[in-house]
Amino acid sequence: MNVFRLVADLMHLASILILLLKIRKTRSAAGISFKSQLLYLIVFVTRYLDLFTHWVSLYNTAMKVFFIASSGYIVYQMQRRYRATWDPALDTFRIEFLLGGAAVMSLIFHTKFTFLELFWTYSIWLEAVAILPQLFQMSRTGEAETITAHYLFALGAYRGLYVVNWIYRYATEGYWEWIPFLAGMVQTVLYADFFYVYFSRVMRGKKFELP
Amino acid sequence: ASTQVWHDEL
Repeated sequence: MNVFRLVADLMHLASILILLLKIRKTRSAAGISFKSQLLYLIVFVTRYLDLFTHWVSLYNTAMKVFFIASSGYIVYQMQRRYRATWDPALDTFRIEFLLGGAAVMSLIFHTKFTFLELFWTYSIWLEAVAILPQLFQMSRTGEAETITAHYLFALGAYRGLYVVNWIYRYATEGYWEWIPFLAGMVQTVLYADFFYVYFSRVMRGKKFELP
Repeated sequence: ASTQVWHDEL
């Protein structure tokens, strides 16, 4: 564990707590892409299948359980209690391409052709693009609530900091895995426009609005 | 030896 990874994990934790707070406080899931939330649920379920086969640490297990449980809870609540608060007509990104593309990528690019490893690799490729429906929805509406922008910033910073962690781990331990590194880079590049608007507007107290 | 790749990250 190093400081980049710890802060990354805490940012990820914070992002979910901010999202839960947003939904509870505004009593609405407006502005949140259900499709992105569904993709994150698939990401965590497929990645943490090793929960039952590999023990790393209490920290590792607790975080995995939290990420699966919270993403499941959000998907469930968006379908139930908050169903009427968000508009599916705005959430029109075709996730079939993301689900299929990640499957193809994991079948071509993986380190071992085993059940667990293929699902783990699938989750890595899928996570890289899981934010696209959310970003697509925001580009259509042209704006976001400030709390939603904070949620997205924390979520984007998490994978961005993981990229820094991988460079640090390579330099200090010689540990290197190019698949998550590449996927983390792709995700960070997809976030570039969002980060720009976040730093230039939201951090200065203005509303998140696309030019 | 395990044929599984070890992942210690989240």
